[in-house]
Amino acid sequence: MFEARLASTLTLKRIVDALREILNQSTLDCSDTGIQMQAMDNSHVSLVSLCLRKEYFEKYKCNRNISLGLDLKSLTKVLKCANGDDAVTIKAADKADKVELSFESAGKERTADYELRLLNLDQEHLAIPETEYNCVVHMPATEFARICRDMATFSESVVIACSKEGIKFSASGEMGAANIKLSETTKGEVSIQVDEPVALSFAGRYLSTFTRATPLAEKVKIGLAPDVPLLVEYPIEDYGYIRYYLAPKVDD
Amino acid sequence: KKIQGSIRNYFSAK
Repeated sequence: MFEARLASTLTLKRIVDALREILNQSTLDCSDTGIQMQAMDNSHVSLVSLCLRKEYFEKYKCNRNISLGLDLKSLTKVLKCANGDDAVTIKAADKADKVELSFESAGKERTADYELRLLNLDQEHLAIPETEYNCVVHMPATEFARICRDMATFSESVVIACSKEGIKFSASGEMGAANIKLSETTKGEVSIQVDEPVALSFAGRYLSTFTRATPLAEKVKIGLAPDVPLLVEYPIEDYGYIRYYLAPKVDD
Repeated sequence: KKIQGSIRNYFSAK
């Protein structure tokens, strides 16, 4: 038996919004410690990893590990039926072929239950190695979203170069070129830790997709190391995260 | 010219 209750549907809506552009379907792996999900996009260029520890939930019960294969489009449709300030309870029996979502209005005067058919997804799990990133940058999530949007105007390819001087985003195309550089701020809005400078090239379209998670977090963490995927991490309060990994572009 | 790498080249199957 699995049961998890969140005080606000809004955060769940935001989590699904952060996933659904990159994934159509996904399996939530529920255990007694919380919920995990990991999936590659269709073209296997990026990987998204979601972790919600049980402390994130108002109520959490999971007697036995259970995998819930969900169609994210269908889940979005169900979430549209709920108000952001409704409480939501997700329930599934052991070996169930459906999941139940119950919404309760803030004043408890309205309840609504929905059933969603579960999918049997054959999802491949990848081992994500522990990586020491040479450059770790924290910046406001809205700033990162703005940079990705502005870069997209110029080119499909974005170079991210990080050194002690700052982090620089560059894009150049037929129209011209764009360079945006952020330095560390004294107020701590932007922090930049650099062991070795790193410069890598990425597909801007994926970076833009990752910024769908912007409403979830004030700050985004970016990790860069030579010849490994970029890490873009959005914390979910103190109880979890969405991490996106993006394979760099490499010389032909 | 740069080409897009695959995430599978970096993360192996469990």
